[in-house]
Amino acid sequence: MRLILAVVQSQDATNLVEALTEHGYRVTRLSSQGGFLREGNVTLMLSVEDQQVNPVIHIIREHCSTRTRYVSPMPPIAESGEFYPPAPLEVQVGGATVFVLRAETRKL
Amino acid sequence: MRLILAVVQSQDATNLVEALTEHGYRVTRLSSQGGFLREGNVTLMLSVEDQQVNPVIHIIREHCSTRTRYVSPMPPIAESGEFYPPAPLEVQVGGATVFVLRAETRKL
Amino acid sequence: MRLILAVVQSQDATNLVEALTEHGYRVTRLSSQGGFLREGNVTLMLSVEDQQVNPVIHIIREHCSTRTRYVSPMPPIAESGEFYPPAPLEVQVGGATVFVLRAETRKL
Ligand SMILES: Nc1ncnc2c1ncn2[C@@H]1O[C@@H]2COP(=O)(O)O[C@H]3[C@@H](O)[C@H](n4cnc5c(N)ncnc54)O[C@@H]3COP(=O)(O)O[C@H]2[C@H]1O
Ligand SMILES: Nc1ncnc2c1ncn2[C@@H]1O[C@@H]2COP(=O)(O)O[C@H]3[C@@H](O)[C@H](n4cnc5c(N)ncnc54)O[C@@H]3COP(=O)(O)O[C@H]2[C@H]1O
Ligand SMILES: Nc1ncnc2c1ncn2[C@@H]1O[C@@H]2COP(=O)(O)O[C@H]3[C@@H](O)[C@H](n4cnc5c(N)ncnc54)O[C@@H]3COP(=O)(O)O[C@H]2[C@H]1O
Repeated sequence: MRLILAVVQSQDATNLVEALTEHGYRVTRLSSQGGFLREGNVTLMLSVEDQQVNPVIHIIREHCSTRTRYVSPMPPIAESGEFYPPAPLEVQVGGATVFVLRAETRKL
Repeated sequence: MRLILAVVQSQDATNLVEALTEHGYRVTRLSSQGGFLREGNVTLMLSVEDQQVNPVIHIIREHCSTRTRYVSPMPPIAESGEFYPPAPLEVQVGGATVFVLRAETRKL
Repeated sequence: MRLILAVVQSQDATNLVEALTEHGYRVTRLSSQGGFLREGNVTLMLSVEDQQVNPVIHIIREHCSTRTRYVSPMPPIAESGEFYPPAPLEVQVGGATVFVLRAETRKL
């Protein structure tokens, strides 16, 4: 079996979980946070049969979209003490980042 | 070594963690949520020597019980506009779902 | 690729995440709790190329320190009913506990 860990944006998580459970997949949801933007996101954990990995990835791709975020970097203070706020930095946050691991699953 | 991830019901988590630490196992607890019932549950993470996997699974089995949950599915609205609330759906929530992965562990 | 899971103390987590992202690493942060001390800690998840495992572990080691915690164990009630509070137990909490797993990573 394979354990899939998928980091997705909060806005996509609920629809994605609904789609996965409608297709009969079992899924566990964990709250997480991005290291760079420090915004809340969601890590989904699903254990599936090996041949279900690609169908699951297809469902994830369908329900997660790329978004552009604007981050204002720390403004450099000019020598003269004047303050020039730099243009906000554009950051692309992808649809999903997916990790696929080999795992043995047991239902107790 | 093996990394064990066990999704257990919240009601069983505290007693189970206590039993695992009393047996000398190290364990980390993460809050999680079931995808289907959308109820809070707990994901336990333990890294153990290969030969400790079965004793740990035995402790998990002893402390986690199956429960029946009743979920009221979305009621279908009849043609006549009358509302027939369907019988609640019975869902068995198992004792625990356990994933066993190969991992290398380092203490820094 | 390798998936690194590192359990670190809350006090070290923010500086460590900052250092990892400054070095260009992608990282996801999950809130967790220690099983023994029941204190909040942080589980970091990073997927990296195989040859980046040791440089990442070096950064973790640099930003995480060992601390001593004092825990007052349950006091035994003496026969005479008198209450002798035992000396607090000294517990060393390490810098970090790191799990390294083989994983395939896909960006959707
Ligand atoms: N050190 C860095 N330097 C420059 N730009 C950086 C960077 N770290 C992240 N970014 C950029 O910022 C976006 C948000 O990253 P964040 O860390 O908040 O949130 C991330 C993180 O929580 C997770 N993630 C992505 N790659 C990961 C990996 N290899 N390991 C663990 N988590 C990862 O998925 C979320 C979205 O990632 P995505 O790649 O789509 O989008 C990333 C990426 O475009
Ligand atoms: N392969 C897997 N990968 C990742 N996480 C897994 C998993 N199998 C189980 N889990 C986790 O364990 C919890 C209990 O699962 P169990 O199978 O005992 O009990 C399940 C099962 O009897 C039923 N169920 C779950 N998903 C279903 C689905 N798509 N269709 C029909 N019944 C479902 O509802 C109960 C509660 O499910 P819920 O999702 O709230 O909560 C799940 C989920 O958080
Ligand atoms: N093999 C493993 N698998 C999964 N998670 C692991 C792990 N080893 C360590 N951890 C995680 O790292 C935290 C710090 O562990 P450390 O071994 O440095 O420091 C530990 C250790 O010195 C001691 N300790 C933990 N469990 C013990 C036990 N069963 N018996 C005696 N001492 C224990 O108490 C400190 C705090 O433990 P706490 O559980 O609160 O918090 C732990 C736990 O969340």
